[in-house]
Amino acid sequence: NLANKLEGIFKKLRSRGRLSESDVNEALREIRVTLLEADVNFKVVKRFIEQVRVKAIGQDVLKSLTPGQQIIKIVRDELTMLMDPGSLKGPIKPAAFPYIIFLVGIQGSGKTTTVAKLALNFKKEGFNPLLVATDVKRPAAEEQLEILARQIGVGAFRRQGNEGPVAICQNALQRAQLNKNNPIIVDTAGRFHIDEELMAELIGLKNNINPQEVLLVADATTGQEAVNIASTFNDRLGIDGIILTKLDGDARGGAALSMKEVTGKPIRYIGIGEKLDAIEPFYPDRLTSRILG
Amino acid sequence: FKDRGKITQTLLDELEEVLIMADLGVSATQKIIGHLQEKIRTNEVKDSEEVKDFIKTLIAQILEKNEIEESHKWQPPHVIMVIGVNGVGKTTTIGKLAWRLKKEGKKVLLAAGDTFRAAAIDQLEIWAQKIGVDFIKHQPGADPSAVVFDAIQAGKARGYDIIIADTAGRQHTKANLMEELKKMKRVIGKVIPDAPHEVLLVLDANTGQNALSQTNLFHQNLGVTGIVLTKLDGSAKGGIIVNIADTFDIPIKYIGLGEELDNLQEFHPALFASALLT
Ligand SMILES: Nc1nc2c(ncn2[C@@H]2O[C@H](COP(=O)(O)OP(=O)(O)OP(=O)(O)O)[C@@H](O)[C@H]2O)c(=O)[nH]1
Ligand SMILES: Nc1nc2c(ncn2[C@@H]2O[C@H](COP(=O)(O)OP(=O)(O)OP(=O)(O)O)[C@@H](O)[C@H]2O)c(=O)[nH]1
Ligand SMILES: [Mg+2]
Ligand SMILES: [Mg+2]
Repeated sequence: NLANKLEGIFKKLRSRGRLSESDVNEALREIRVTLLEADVNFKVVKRFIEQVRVKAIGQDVLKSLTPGQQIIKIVRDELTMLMDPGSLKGPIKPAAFPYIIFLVGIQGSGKTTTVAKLALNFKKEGFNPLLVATDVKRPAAEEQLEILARQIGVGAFRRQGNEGPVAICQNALQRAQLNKNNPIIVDTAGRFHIDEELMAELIGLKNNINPQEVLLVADATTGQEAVNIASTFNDRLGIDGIILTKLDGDARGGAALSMKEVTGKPIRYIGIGEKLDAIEPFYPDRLTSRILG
Repeated sequence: FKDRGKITQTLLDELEEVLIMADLGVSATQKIIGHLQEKIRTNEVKDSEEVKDFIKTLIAQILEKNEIEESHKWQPPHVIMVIGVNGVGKTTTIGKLAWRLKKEGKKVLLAAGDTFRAAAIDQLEIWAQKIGVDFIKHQPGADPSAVVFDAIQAGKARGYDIIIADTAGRQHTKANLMEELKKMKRVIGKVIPDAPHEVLLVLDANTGQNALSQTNLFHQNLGVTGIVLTKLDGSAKGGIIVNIADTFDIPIKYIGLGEELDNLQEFHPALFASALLT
């Protein structure tokens, strides 16, 4: 792992007392490889390495640390700052009716499942959520949401006729008002950020319904395109936060760093399994350790 | 590398950026650039245009090494098991594959082997109905191996050419879920020796380096005979399969280019290599 590699590097170097430029450069090469292998975006890594270089050169090595440990400490601190715990908002707190939450993202990222996970959380906190099925394209997507709703004992709304997503949401809001449902969590069809028509559909839906939260649901295994996906969804649609799913596998999750860095938006939750209670608020230092391997 | 020019360090840096951003990963990129630098040293590659051609050819060669002629002269019933992590496109790919095989005149049977995920059976059933192929299912929560056993028995008895088994998505790191797949494979083998004849691993082109770990563990546990790379209609290049092709002996059989039935194509190494560099 990175810690051992850096120890190995510094064993070979004689420097003590101060981190020299050549010590730092060699360590940065290892750190760069570690971050790229963890799927952090190439350009994000470039910027990050420069930040670390500036912080590290000429630094006094703290009495209690070896040079390798010193560099790791700088990297860890810089990474954790990038994840910006200042903006750490914790779980969502639905305010007055209507508190509308959109879940958006590319195909297969875990949106439908996460809608139900969020609903279960809110139910446990005493809310009465309503799930809204606007994915009328994927075979049995509406069934999927209904079954999940039934499993957790919350209501689900699906279209009655041939309405599109806007009408479905409007009708769902009417139902929510009558039934006193809040929050209203909207599942959307998976779509590519480069699909003009589908992005326009989503933008139209947002403009019409005015959700309080738009959350990008992204797979923790996403590679270099994470930057493109997140920035396009953010620039064109506008997102308020990110949910990173499937962290119960062995993906390092570098995509999280890339998406946070390029959008500035907070990661609100992580998905850690297929069951509906497998969701947690996001802790930056845990993900930092994971990315550094 | 726009027009024919000198080979500069900038060019090599740009090349490294292109390959890494295509998800080839550090080690595959370093290996490829290493080969290139050797050719530059011996003057076999002399300008930026030749650099591009060399890289394309090298990547195509890596991708070609495992490709085999698909004879399609299978002994019926030919059994295909489709596996992979959550959400990569297994169920949709089975629909596309069944459609393609039906158009070739084959009698296809689909087995609803995902008895776990909400509406997984309904999803595959809708595809089966759209295509017009037969479908075997049990109730949700049933033993997946029992469904597949049933399907293979029925397939054998009623003379189907191809039987395709869908499975639930799962993380490759979960030993108990891998055991479930191994049991399904054994059960299939009990009904038809040598079956499943094909174990198709579905990978998502948006996935980064984790695709290596996925391939490694699925292959170790089940023996993967072919890969399908889906969602290449997005912006992801799927470069991780260059490392996979180099590391394993598994052929890449198909690519997925969309959500509709005809969005499945056979894999072409040279075309893929070209697309990686654009
Ligand atoms: N292991 C694991 N699986 C997950 C997680 N979240 C979702 N899944 C699974 O990922 C697969 C895809 O989930 P869906 O909720 O259908 O994804 P989606 O984004 O709605 O997919 P589309 O609507 O087709 O775009 C399913 O098998 C889910 O059970 C997670 O945190 N961990
Ligand atoms: N754009 C695009 N979408 C695809 C492709 N293949 C699958 N999808 C979409 O990806 C999402 C997930 O597909 P599924 O077939 O449900 O994936 P799966 O692997 O069976 O998922 P689980 O069974 O939940 O693990 C759906 O929205 C599909 O339409 C493809 O090649 N291109
Ligand atoms: Mg969905
Ligand atoms: Mg499926």
